[in-house]
Amino acid sequence: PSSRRFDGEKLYRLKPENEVHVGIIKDLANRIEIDFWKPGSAELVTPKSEVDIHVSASHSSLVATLLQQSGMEHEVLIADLQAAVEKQFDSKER
Amino acid sequence: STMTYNYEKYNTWQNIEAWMSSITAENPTLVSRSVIGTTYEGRKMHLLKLGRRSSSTKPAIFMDCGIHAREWISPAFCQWFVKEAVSTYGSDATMTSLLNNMDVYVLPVFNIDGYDYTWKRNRMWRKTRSRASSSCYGTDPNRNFDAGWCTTGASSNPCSDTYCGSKPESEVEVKAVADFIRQNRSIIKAYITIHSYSQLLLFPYSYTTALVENHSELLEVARQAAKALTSLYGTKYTSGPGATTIYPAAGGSDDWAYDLGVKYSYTFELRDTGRYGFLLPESQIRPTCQETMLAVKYIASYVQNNP
Repeated sequence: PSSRRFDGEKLYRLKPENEVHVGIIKDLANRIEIDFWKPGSAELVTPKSEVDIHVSASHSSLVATLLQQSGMEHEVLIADLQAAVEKQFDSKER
Repeated sequence: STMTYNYEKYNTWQNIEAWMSSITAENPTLVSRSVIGTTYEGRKMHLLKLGRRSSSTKPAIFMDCGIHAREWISPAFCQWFVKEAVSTYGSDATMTSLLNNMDVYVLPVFNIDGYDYTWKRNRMWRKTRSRASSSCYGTDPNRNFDAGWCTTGASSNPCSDTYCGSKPESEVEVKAVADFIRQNRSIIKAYITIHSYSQLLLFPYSYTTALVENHSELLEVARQAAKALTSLYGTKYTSGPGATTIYPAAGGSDDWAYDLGVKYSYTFELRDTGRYGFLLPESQIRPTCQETMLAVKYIASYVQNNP
């Protein structure tokens, strides 16, 4: 129903181990637009926490490359946000 | 009629508003409705009061849902709670005792403008829709309460998702809720706010790592409530003070309510732990609400028995 579409946008889970990793995340947030799902903003990121970030389709390859180079543990939780938006309406009634 | 209302779907604000009207009309002895304010975009903030009518003033619990616009499972739970209250009153001993002896104020959607915006424009919107003195819209209502306002974990940048606003209670929605709780401070014994996601049951403080005076009691009640929740489907919850259990965040509603004197103040972060995040499928509304009911009823029962 929402007019804004999320095709190809991804939700990453990052697991920063140390302050270097935290710095990478904060630097990334300064360079590109990142929607923080958990915690609510880059300032709240700490080592040994789980960080869920929503990244636009156009920036996802850059983010993937940077994460690969950083050695930070990470995974893709949602590969296509638009598909997840649509799948939330999965009740039998609909 | 609420007979055809579907609690296992996500409902638009328009549907929720009509549902509030219907459920009040259909349950006049148990449900009443008032307007506590108007949103930035002019929508009425309806508050439901659940409880058997009494000639004397009863102690009360205040519960809100939907502070953050994109957390759709939260308003779904408030609707579920009201449905359960009216349908199990008279048959469920805990609910009957609760509504005979206390009133429960339910604000089904706190951030109504934001919620409506997530349906019509941007599913991932989080804040209110007020216009800051910049090109950016919105304030995080859960950073706008007067509890360590705009210090740790909140942003003074209007474009940030955690923008604290121009001053405490700058958001009309926050002020409306704060005014209502202040005006009814003497009767409100517990404050419960429903968020998503992460499966947490939190209590003050979030704006400092200091422990509250009744920390041990709040922790034990939280653990027992979480245990009740887990008993249904095995969903694991973590309990503790916000600042040390997740992260420091100033300006939160639970901290504010606690400092006002509401000594039982809890924040739920409902399902899940990240598989779906804010996009929890509708098929999970029922189990999520069923298990959450057990925890909320445990807390309510504890408060009722420990005035």
